[in-house]
Amino acid sequence: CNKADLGPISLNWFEELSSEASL
Amino acid sequence: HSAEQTEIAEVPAWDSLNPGTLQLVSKLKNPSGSCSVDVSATWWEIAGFKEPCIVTACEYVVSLWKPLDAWQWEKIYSWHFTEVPVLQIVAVPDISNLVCVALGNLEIREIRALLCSPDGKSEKQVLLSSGNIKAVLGLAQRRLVSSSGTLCDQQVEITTFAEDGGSKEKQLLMPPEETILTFAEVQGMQEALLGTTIMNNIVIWNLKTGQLLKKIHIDDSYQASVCHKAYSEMGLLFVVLSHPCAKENELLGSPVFQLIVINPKTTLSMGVMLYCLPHGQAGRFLEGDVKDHFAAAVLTSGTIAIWDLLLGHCTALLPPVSGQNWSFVKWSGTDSHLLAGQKDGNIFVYRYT
Repeated sequence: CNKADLGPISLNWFEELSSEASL
Repeated sequence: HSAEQTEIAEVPAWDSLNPGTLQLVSKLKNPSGSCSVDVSATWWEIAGFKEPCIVTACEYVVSLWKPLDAWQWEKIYSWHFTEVPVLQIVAVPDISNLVCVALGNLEIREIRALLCSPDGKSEKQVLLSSGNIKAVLGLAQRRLVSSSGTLCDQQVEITTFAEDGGSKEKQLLMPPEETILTFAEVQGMQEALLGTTIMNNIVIWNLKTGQLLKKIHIDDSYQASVCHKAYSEMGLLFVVLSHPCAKENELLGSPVFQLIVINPKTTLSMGVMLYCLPHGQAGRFLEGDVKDHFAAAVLTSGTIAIWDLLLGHCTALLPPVSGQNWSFVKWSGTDSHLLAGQKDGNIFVYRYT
């Protein structure tokens, strides 16, 4: 499988999604 | 306390093409004759020492077995249930001297903690939750998550246990608007929790805040997938699913487990690997367990199959023993053994190498 097909990757996805959910 | 007779039987024959070997090291015999439903391994303090014990569950009795010398086992406690039968044992990591069980008929109606009195002389039961419980899982750091109700009245609750096994505190997680089928921890991320839903979505929670972070739709090729294990690596989420409803594919055979990768930021996902049965083997996933990079499943054929998730193929097959199909399988949480059970109550302990 090709990682590029999954879109931009963030190493801090959990913290970023938690911040977005707090907004 | 009565000592139960145990025995060590011969090592079964293996397919020489499979690199893994299973050696039978011990057998626990259930004298009660009632239908056996589950097995687990746990730590229990006995006379000041923490011992790696085995817990067996029949329909109306849960028993704790302590190890003796030479792979013999002695039953030391039994908890009895009169009205509602036991459906499953819920292993809670990082806790000793406590076993949780789910009780019910077709669906879970109660979750109970089983303990002993401080003097160790009598068994105790504590009701943790009751209602229309859909899914339950023991989590690291002495926690247990359960979901109850459906759709608009669905409740997702975390119970944290005190060190003495009592229920310490309860916390609610934001429910998704669809029924949760299973939960899974994310290895190495103690604040993250996954759930699979009836709509073939994977949901991600933040356990600290209770927030529902994302809902990710996965491939519709396999319905009612069960999530067994997840880990995050290089910003991607890898998830091991089993597919109880998967149909046999002429090219691939029967897919039993699958590894998928998800980008939680974009919710895009793709399949990485299908773990199929070797050619000539038939059956679908009935029940199974994943620990580290090993997956074990009881198939509808009555055989147990083991996959090395890193090698990508089936490494061992355990056909029915003594003419009895296997009905459940668990990796031991206290060592690297495989616990395999039959309906008649016999539990076989295998060393997998």
